[in-house]
Amino acid sequence: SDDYNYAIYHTLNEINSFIDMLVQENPGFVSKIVIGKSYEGRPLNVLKFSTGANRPGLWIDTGIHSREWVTQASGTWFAKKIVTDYGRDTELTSILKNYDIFLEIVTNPDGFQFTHTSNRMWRKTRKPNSGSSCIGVDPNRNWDAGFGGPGASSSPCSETYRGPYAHSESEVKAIVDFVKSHGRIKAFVSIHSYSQMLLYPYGYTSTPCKDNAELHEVAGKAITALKSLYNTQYSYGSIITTIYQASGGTIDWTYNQGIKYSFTFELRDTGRYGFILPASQILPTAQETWLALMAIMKHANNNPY
Amino acid sequence: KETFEGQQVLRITAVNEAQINLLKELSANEDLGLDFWMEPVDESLPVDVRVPFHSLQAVRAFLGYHEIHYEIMIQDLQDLLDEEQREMMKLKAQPRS
Repeated sequence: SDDYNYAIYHTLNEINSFIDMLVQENPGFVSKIVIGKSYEGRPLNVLKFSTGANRPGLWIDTGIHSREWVTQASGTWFAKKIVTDYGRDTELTSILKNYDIFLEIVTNPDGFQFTHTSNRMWRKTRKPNSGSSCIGVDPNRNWDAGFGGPGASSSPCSETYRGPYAHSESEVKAIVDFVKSHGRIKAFVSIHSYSQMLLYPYGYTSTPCKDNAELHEVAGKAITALKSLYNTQYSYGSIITTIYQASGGTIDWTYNQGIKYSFTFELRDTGRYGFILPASQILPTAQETWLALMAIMKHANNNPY
Repeated sequence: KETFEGQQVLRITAVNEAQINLLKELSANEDLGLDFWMEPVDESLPVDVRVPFHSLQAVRAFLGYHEIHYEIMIQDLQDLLDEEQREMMKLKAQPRS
């Protein structure tokens, strides 16, 4: 994995090969869990970084919206970073002494494959919608948190189609089942692009979440760390106050499951290239985002609950 | 494979709620085939929309008529995607040091 080129965009097969390579190179530390299958039958691969049994977990996912290519690329870099820094970086080593880290790099493999083969602009899953010629559900509107409320569409042809019912998408249900069966996930970060924001619950209601003050403080620390590298400006706040009302969102559901440290990132850029971020920006984006992730994981490590 | 020749991504800057509402009306028109990369929400946030070639004229006319300011964020989407593909192929071909 030292020779893997982290500075370019890769296909689904290349990323899955990378995942297997990293597991092979790090027996006893890195393992692969298949938490389910996508609609088209692709494995939903989650990397587990663990230094001991029965640890609580920290979850990171990228690529739930398939066209947001800088997120899957960043997730790949995060995986290598964890392996490289464990035992060298005292903070990460301390985090991994107390927590497992779970990383799902290609959270929507059917959509991602489709962006490489057929439509680079594809965002949703690829499951057909009965009674409609339009395909796919927005996997970030399909969660059982304010599901069906304002901020999602009931039209299968819409990019924000919520789906026929909560957790109808196997890619979403797999994470739901994993989080519920694990039972001790303490932080959940879902990574999107673009617009350079760090967001916390809620999206489906303007009622502040009960940990609003703490999450706001943590987000402020995280984007300060992020900015320290390349001076990239982020805004932060709750989803509904910072961007818009969005129902059925991932981190609203994880927060309501009791996972206090639930965050969503919107990575680079602010609106020059949008989803077509040049590959030359992959590494700086991943490096600065990692500093923010470390700030969140460090806070969780220092504030067990 | 879907290609995007002539498609543009516009960055629209609404100045008030009335213009945001007009943009929401536009987003509800599924015939135009618009893909909002950033939804019309509030005048404090930009609105980015990918416009298929066949709708460009109509969308520009609409924005012009309602005096809604916009800039072209991506002149030709396919050009940018071709560049992305070239980059991927070129860098993959390079032997790793």
